[in-house]
Amino acid sequence: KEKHKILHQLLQNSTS
Amino acid sequence: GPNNVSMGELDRIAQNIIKSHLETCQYTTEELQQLAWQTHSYEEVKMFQGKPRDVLWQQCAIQITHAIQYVVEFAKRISGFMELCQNDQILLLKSGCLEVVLVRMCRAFNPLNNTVLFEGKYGGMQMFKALGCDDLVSAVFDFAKSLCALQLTEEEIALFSAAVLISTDRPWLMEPRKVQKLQEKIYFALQHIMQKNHMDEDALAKLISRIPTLSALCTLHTEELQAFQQLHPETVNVLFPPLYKELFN
Repeated sequence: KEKHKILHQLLQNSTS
Repeated sequence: GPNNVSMGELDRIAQNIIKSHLETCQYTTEELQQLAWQTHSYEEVKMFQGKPRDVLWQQCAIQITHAIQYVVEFAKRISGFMELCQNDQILLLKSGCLEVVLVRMCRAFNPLNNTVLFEGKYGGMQMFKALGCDDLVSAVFDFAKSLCALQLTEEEIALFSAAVLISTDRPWLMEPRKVQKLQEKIYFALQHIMQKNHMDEDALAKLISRIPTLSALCTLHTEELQAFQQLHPETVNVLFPPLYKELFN
């Protein structure tokens, strides 16, 4: 998960 | 419908994916049509060719990363994707996002003069000469041309993109059955739409036959990146977008 921090973050952000 | 999937459900899946696609494309069809014959001048192409290799690489990495962010948004809006476990969401995006970018690229490709939209206008392969990877660039152009030849509608591009992304071929999936169920439904929806739109009975088979090429292009991209990084490690480490590094490094 640490290796894919940004992707993880993008997935967590609510869909605008 | 096939395998106990009702036509109503297939239609719902198709409509959701088409909507997700249209909402997350960088350019609308109308915008692309307006731009289609705006090509970079000879001087502009010369300017791209005169750039240092690492500068053009960086520029392309930024463009690809930008396109990938839209693909992530596309994935998130597909019904069922966010219901997959987090491991599988990340895995599917990590292995499939560039493939979807390449599928989407055919929308911004003009097969009549073999040009692609880059930095606001269309230009040919020679625009990317300074990257020093002619094989990859020409393979990407060939792929775009071959996909354009199938004359896909926006709906078919949407469903094909989803089918490429939600794939059981990716290793290390934790819930492959769940992914498979979703993928099957997407394929049924794609099949249904293609049967309706195309006289050519083999259209779907031809489309599916492009998938191995997609994965070969991504492998080639990784190899070219590795070769570039050996020569310009500081460019990759300091100047490339973090998301690009996370996905491909």
